[in-house]
Amino acid sequence: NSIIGEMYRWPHTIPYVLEDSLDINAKGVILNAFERYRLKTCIDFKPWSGEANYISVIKGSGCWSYVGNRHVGRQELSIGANCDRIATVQHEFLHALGFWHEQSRSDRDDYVSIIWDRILSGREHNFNIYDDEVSDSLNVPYDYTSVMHYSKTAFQNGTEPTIVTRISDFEDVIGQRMDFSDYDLLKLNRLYNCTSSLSFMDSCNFELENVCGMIQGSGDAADWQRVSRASGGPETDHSNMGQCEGSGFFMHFDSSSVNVGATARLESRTLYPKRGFQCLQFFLYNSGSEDDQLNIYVREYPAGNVDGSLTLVEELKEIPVGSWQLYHVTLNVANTFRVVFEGRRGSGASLGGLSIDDINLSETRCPHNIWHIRNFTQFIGSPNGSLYSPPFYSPKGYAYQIYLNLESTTNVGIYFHLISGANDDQLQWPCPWQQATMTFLDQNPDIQQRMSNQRSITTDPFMTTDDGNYLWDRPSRVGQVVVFPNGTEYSRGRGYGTSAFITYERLRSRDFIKGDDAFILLTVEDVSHLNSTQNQPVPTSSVDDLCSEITCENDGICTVRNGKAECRCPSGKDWWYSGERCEKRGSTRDTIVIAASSTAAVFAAMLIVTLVSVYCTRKKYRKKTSSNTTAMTLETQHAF
Amino acid sequence: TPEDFDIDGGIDQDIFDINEDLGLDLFEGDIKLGAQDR
Repeated sequence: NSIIGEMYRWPHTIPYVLEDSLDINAKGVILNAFERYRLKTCIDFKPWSGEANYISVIKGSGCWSYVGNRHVGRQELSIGANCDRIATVQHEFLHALGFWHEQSRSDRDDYVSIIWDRILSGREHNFNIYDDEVSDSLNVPYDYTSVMHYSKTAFQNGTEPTIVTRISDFEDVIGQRMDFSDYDLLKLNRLYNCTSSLSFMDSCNFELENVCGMIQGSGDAADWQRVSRASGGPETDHSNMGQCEGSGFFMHFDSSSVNVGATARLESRTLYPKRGFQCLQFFLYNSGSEDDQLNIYVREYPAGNVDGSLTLVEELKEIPVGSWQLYHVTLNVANTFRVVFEGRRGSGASLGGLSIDDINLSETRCPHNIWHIRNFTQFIGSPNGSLYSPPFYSPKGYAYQIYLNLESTTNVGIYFHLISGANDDQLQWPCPWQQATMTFLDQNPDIQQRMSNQRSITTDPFMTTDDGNYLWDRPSRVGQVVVFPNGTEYSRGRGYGTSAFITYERLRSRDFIKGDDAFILLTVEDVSHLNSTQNQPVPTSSVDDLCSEITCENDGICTVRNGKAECRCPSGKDWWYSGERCEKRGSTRDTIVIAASSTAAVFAAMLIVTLVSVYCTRKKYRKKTSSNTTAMTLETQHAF
Repeated sequence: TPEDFDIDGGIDQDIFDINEDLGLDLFEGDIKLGAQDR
């Protein structure tokens, strides 16, 4: 629910400064949070270049923000110690954009009960309700899944919950810190009149017969078919795994019905890039030959080229048979373009073909690596629940491994390890400023509706351990010798991560596990450039100076108009402040009283004037009548 | 494993818990209301 008043809104592109006080990991997390805003809303962020008002992100004490644009020039927002989580940053920026907490809305008591005697003494005010003169729920239902909702343990004085949801199923849902909920996005997009986003391009689960405007290629041997099952597999689509009767479609290229080398092309609708880099993500199922392959092309339309030029981007070969696989393909297209999926029949025997589903295209960076975990549920709460990923390499050449701890019965733990690798002799040690971002993928078909769980850690080359070693030193020097399943020995450095990555309840609340498969997306990038100070331009204009000369009372906000500072005063439905400094309060009731009083006064004045006029006229008439009578008497006397 | 570093210390702290531990008493737990210096 949002703060009422247009003066609290930011422009759609918000200027920001990441102050030097911030930890380098926090800076990276904040930039990742901005990417989520760019994907799902029309809000964008840009480094401050002298605009009158901007958000200064600091490492203060704790995690906090002001609500709405306060028009103070440099408006602070704190991402303190332990606040460097993406959903926490999203939460604080939602405050800055003008949102209060979900459970403070006026209809709160219809949905949750506040257990007052379980609240820490003196903290009861945190559970106040604010009426619709202060906040606006924007016609959106109460949202248990909001990233702006307190968790059930907020401000508790013991172990019992302070917030009890009236629908018990939501008791462990409130307080999620994964990503925006659908209603968070609806409210934000309503408040800021969003109609598009900067980085989202298209999403397709093939549920509609128009197949998202995709077209069959010409001059190839076969077509892709929209089906709900294929004879050689899969039995269901990926979007809803066949759970909804009469729906659940995907596109299938039947390689068993064509000759070796035959192709079928499926082209996306025309797409218009803004940023010049894209990530194509989709699920692929192979029920044909292990030699069947999927080629990804882009057909670009530079100015004047109506036919477009076709460029091969990636050949996907050796596609595992018999299960849905997740693929990412990086594109770098600046012209108008189409994405082309080309199925190609390989040489081996085929009883099926290739199937694609849940395509998402966005102007974002693809993750560097994917860890696909099969038969996931069997590991939950099991002594066998210590899972190590295959080895991966970062773009800089560091080898690493992820450890997922599923042994606990409540929480999933996740840890990042550097391991010995082929490039170690050429790399810098201790490993400096590599940020590892670990994302548990919510497999919702639509990328904009996903609530994936993400945490990031950054290697600090100065960090030491109890034994005096550098934590991120070369694994062959400070790590333990361990063995891969194939018997190969390697060294693994100490893990760095969290035992509270996500709870199983939250894991089951979304599509994190689908067909008993789970995906951990991994990106390890060099963030050493974030160590340097962001350029700080001299503030433009005299906006701040002009406003510093006046003080607006009653929460009024100073703005500069035609070179003159003036106060914009807050108002509600039936009240307002006015005057040069917003010092005068007015309300509808006052106006009615004034109007009624004025009417009565005017009526009384007119009545008095009328009465006086009548009195004078009558008096004058009587005088005249009296003198006429005297004259007539005299005349009569004279006549006689 | 004991060798691993747990950045959350085994506790899933929410925003309000972090601020409470720091002795902050902010509006609704994490909101600054007071006037900010220009």
